[in-house]
Amino acid sequence: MKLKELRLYGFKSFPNKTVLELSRGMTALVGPNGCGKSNVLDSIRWVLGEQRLSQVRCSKNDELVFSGSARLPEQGYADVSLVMENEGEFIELPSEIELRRRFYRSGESSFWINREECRLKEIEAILRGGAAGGRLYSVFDASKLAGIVGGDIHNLLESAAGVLGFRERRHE
Amino acid sequence: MKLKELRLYGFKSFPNKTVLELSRGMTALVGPNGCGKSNVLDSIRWVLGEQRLSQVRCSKNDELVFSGSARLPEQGYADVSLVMENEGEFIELPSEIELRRRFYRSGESSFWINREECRLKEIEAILRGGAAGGRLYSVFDASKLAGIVGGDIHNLLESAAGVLGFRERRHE
Amino acid sequence: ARSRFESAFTAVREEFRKTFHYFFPGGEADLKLEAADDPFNSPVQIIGRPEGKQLKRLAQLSDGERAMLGISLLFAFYAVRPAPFLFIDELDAPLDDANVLKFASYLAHLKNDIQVFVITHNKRTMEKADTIYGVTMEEPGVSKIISVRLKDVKRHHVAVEET
Amino acid sequence: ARSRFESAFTAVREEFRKTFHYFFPGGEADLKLEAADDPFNSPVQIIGRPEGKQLKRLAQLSDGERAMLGISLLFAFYAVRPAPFLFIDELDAPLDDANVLKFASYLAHLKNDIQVFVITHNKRTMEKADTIYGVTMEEPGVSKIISVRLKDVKRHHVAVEET
Ligand SMILES: Nc1ncnc2c1ncn2[C@@H]1O[C@H](COP(=O)(O)OP(=O)(O)OP(=O)(O)O)[C@@H](O)[C@H]1O
Ligand SMILES: Nc1ncnc2c1ncn2[C@@H]1O[C@H](COP(=O)(O)OP(=O)(O)OP(=O)(O)O)[C@@H](O)[C@H]1O
Ligand SMILES: [Mg+2]
Ligand SMILES: [Mg+2]
Repeated sequence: MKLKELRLYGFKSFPNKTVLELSRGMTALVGPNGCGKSNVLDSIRWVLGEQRLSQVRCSKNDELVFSGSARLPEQGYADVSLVMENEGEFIELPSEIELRRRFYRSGESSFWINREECRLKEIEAILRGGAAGGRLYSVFDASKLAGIVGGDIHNLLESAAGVLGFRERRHE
Repeated sequence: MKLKELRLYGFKSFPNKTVLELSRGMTALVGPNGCGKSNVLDSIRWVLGEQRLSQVRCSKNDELVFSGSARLPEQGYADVSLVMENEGEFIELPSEIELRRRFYRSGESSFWINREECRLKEIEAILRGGAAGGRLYSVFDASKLAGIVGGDIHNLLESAAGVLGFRERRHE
Repeated sequence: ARSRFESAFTAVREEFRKTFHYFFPGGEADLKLEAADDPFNSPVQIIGRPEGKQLKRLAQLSDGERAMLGISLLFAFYAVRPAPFLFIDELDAPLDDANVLKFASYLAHLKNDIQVFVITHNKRTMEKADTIYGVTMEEPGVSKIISVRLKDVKRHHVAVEET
Repeated sequence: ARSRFESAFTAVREEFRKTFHYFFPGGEADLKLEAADDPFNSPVQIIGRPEGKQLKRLAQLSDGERAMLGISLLFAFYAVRPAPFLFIDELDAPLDDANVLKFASYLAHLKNDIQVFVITHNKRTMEKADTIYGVTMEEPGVSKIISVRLKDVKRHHVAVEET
């Protein structure tokens, strides 16, 4: 599985439509303090179904939506799309999978898989069901690292165990 | 007041007698991860009377004493001296003040002011009494900074207030 | 499920000993299940001892050493169960130059199998990237993403220093 | 004591607005006593708003912005009540190049009145130092301190990169 493209609109500090092409290998995201790098990471967690506000550094849902700048007014919703190339991990799905999530300030949420509206549950089911398993340890920052060093590795061990079991089952 | 010299013996990762001459202006302490830079800061806090083990990154007193390396055995005590130039802040004391503190693994402690044995109380009294006031906000690291940003600035405000009052009194 | 957990644990422990050794030559590491009779619920004890240092509490390690330990463990999990992508947010901040280089070199190797995204302020890490995106806020409060080449980054830093 | 506290508060607030402005041009900052009738025990509200950003919770600022805010406040206290010495342990770790330069330049000015000791991995900060001491552990587990000159540091880093 490979991430292909990320699109942001109205998400945190990205009011304008922003398209980020994601290449193979290693991509570095650089820039001054406060310019929005960690926000990009938050958007990826969020579109992949993260429900814990703390994991996207918010205390209220409306903090996900662009709250305005000196020149621009606040926006009405945050919208993030992530296009992934399915390289066989999701046997029942097409070769390209687009996940999209939108949150309105009014509190409503919408979700789409390949342009078809769906529920968050379905996105979660896809991500759990693939051979890639959960996304549990894909995003690492200083606080996650401190947790690991503190011994909080049970989730990680269970994921490692979960996938090993799945692999055993597939070879039966 | 100016710090003139720091001497370490048996303190944390400094088994051998180490003398550090402290110049005016700005001194940078550099080196690889884990080489002992923060330990030098701990030694300064400690010799200035710090009693909270957490402030010198220990959970037990004996962690202050060199615990041995591949080649060297552990040591029996930690000894730190700090020589300060009194530039008039401590009117009743000589122009050079040497504070020294020693801790034995057995649990005993010794303190000296200018080579005369004394109690910790007397070192604390000196440091409180000078026009420099407490050492309350002399050492800053990431966790201290996080505390400040979290609003934990009362100590700092009180020190600032304390000294301002002292200055008013002196000008009466 | 229990034996599956135990084989995962054994695999991760194996990898951790290797990655720790990569970052701490001459050092030793281990993972121990404190309650060996109940592995699934047992707390895990992490042991990491750099060369020449007495094995005591992890909290006695320096900030940079603890970061390297966490990174070794994280890479150990990826070696056992590689997720298709990995996002890293400034994990190189507390590292000295030599350790940043080791970290970046490890990622340069990992990226052949895993899509790696790393946020960094460090040029050594940037140098190992295949693609660099700059996030800017020319208009205050408004983020924008642009493609950059490594020499743009270097020129920008020189320009910053000359101001 | 209460009026002494209040004048200290006012002075720190004044200085904080200046230091914040130095690190965040175009930004605004403030300190507020939440319980104005009981200043001594009142919690203090810290407000720091970089240019163009909506004023909300401090927690919404980035890691680097929060570090800069803390540093601004710390420097504000020093401007009001300068202790004779200041020890800094790697506060520049989360800062980008431009902010490290501002931080180091501020210290270069402060050091005329205050004896500054700074632990750092950052060359920009080292360049502003009058004296550099290297702490090494050639013998594993045994710390040693040596005098270094800035070009030794640079040569060492080049040597590290060439390995
Ligand atoms: N809903 C929102 N609307 C507008 N701006 C926002 C919103 N949420 C966060 N921001 C802004 O985004 C900025 C933080 O961005 P981010 O955390 O991505 O920075 P960063 O590039 O990771 O910086 P650093 O290098 O310091 O970690 C903050 O200044 C914050 O004010
Ligand atoms: N009592 C002791 N005896 C021997 N070694 C000790 C003792 N206490 C701490 N150490 C060692 O000192 C080292 C930590 O040193 P220190 O925290 O000063 O590093 P540092 O130079 O600040 O590194 P970093 O740049 O990563 O912050 C640890 O590796 C630890 O094992
Ligand atoms: Mg960030
Ligand atoms: Mg340190």
